[in-house]
Amino acid sequence: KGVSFVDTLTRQAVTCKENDSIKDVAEQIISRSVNHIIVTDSQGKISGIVTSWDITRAVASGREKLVDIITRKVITTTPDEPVEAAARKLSLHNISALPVIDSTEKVLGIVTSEDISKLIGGRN
Amino acid sequence: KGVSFVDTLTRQAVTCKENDSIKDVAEQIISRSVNHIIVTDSQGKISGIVTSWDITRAVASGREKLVDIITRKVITTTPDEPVEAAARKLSLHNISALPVIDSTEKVLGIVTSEDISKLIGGRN
Ligand SMILES: C[S@@+](CC[C@H](N)C(=O)[O-])C[C@H]1O[C@@H](n2cnc3c(N)ncnc32)[C@H](O)[C@@H]1O
Ligand SMILES: C[S@@+](CC[C@H](N)C(=O)[O-])C[C@H]1O[C@@H](n2cnc3c(N)ncnc32)[C@H](O)[C@@H]1O
Repeated sequence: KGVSFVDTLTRQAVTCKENDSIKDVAEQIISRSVNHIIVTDSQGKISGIVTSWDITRAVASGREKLVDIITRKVITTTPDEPVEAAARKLSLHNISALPVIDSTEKVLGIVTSEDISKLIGGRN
Repeated sequence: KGVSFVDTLTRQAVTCKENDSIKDVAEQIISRSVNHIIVTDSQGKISGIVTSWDITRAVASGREKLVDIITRKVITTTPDEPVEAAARKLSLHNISALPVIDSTEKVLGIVTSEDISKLIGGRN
């Protein structure tokens, strides 16, 4: 069994801008049926991540602005990282997705624990 | 490589009651650092599931009652189901967790795509 790399599991990332509203981001999460939205700047570089868990935190705490719930210190991966290493990163930080970025921090896509768990389902 | 069963991956489920508020459930999701809450009746039997995605749907659509966002037709698993089969169920239905129930529909625990993805991280 050869090693597979993140590149093979990368899917298109849904992104938003810092000055979007919490409701805008919530609508994207629902319409795209995802849990993770990557916050990017005007050049497409990563500036944070916001998830359905963070929207839930806004509901629990009464926070009203997107900037108050964005996670800034984002754990990321690259296309050439082995999937096993990416899976260990997810486990270590108790997170369920890794933005895939290039050497200039441009967002190339995303890989989630749902995508990785599909590898266990086997070929059949 | 032997087959492993859901039993080995089952973790404790966080549960709520049908007449809890959306805010109560949101607070549990944050304080327990989970994404999935299983709705149970007075005998501990499963009656639905609500996730951070559903709370996000409440924000996107303005729904205010928990009963309006609970998913009723729950895909479940049992302790003796092979993990590979559970992983295929998650993939097939585009969901990220399976309540683990016994033959009387009593909730025994939960298994998530995060737990399954940890199997890919290897032993090291
Ligand atoms: C710590 S996890 C706990 C719940 C669950 N394990 C999950 O991933 O949703 C939730 C938090 O992780 C953050 N998060 C998600 N992906 C992340 C990543 N790649 N790097 C840093 N934080 C991330 C979210 O912004 C959210 O605040
Ligand atoms: C269809 S998924 C789409 C987003 C993403 N794949 C996820 O699982 O969060 C979101 C919906 O799945 C539902 N759901 C989660 N686990 C479920 C399960 N075991 N059976 C049925 N529905 C479930 C949630 O209640 C929510 O409405």
